[in-house]
Amino acid sequence: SSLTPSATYTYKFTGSPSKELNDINQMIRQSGV
Amino acid sequence: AQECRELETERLRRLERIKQKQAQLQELILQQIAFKNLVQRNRQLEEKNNRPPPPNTIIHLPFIIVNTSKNTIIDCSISNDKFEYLFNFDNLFEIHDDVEVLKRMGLAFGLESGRCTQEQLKIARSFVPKALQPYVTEMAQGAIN
Amino acid sequence: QEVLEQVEVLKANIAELETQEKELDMQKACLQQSIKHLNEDPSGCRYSYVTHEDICDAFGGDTLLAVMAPSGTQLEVPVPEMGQNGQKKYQVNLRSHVAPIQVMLINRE
Repeated sequence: SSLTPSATYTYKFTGSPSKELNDINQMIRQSGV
Repeated sequence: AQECRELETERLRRLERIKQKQAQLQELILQQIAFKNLVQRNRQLEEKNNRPPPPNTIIHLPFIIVNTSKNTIIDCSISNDKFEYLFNFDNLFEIHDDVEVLKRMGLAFGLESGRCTQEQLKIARSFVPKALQPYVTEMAQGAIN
Repeated sequence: QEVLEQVEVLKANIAELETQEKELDMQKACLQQSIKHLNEDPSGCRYSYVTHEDICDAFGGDTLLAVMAPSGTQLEVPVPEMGQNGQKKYQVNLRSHVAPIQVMLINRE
């Protein structure tokens, strides 16, 4: 709850396309580099 | 000349939009093929075994999978009513939806990567409406991006 | 004269692209409806499952969490930040407003 909205990626079940999960995965991968 | 430039910009914008919509359509086609293939597989297996699989060994669609290394430590907090979960990982993770799982199981016949046998292509085409069958053939030939 | 011809060619091109785009929109809508019917069909629902083994095979030796949640459930992933111990914190937050969320740990071992 202390995070600003821009610092969070969101996905909605049965609402968001698969691409949004791909974006999340890419963000996680890049953070690990 | 000004009109020409504006029309060219408009043309490129439409081309880009069409490219995106074609990709979305291909993704929907893969989803339909994978789903129908799954239903067919499970129906045949249940008929062969004369019973459904035990309920505690299966997961119904839709679902998502969070995968991480087997060495990752996962800390999980759950609200009393199970309406909220918080997971903390000490390592990277990935999230995939059920369509991705079905593709990894081979239920999209490898169409997503342009690897598909003639026999599989025949079955895949039968899973989509006739008007969309040319897209399936294109995908099998590796035209998918 | 050359530019005028180019304008005509571009206009014709754009008209073709507009037709192509409308057809794509129609095909997408048709397919989305078809997938919706498949998901709602009782016999389809009965057989729309994967086994634990299917999932384990798809992800090698990873630890897996299968999440089954109602439509509209929000999944939030904050951009990882460095923790006080010098390690990055990776988080997933699930929030439902309709029904409980089910999470299953699937591990081959």
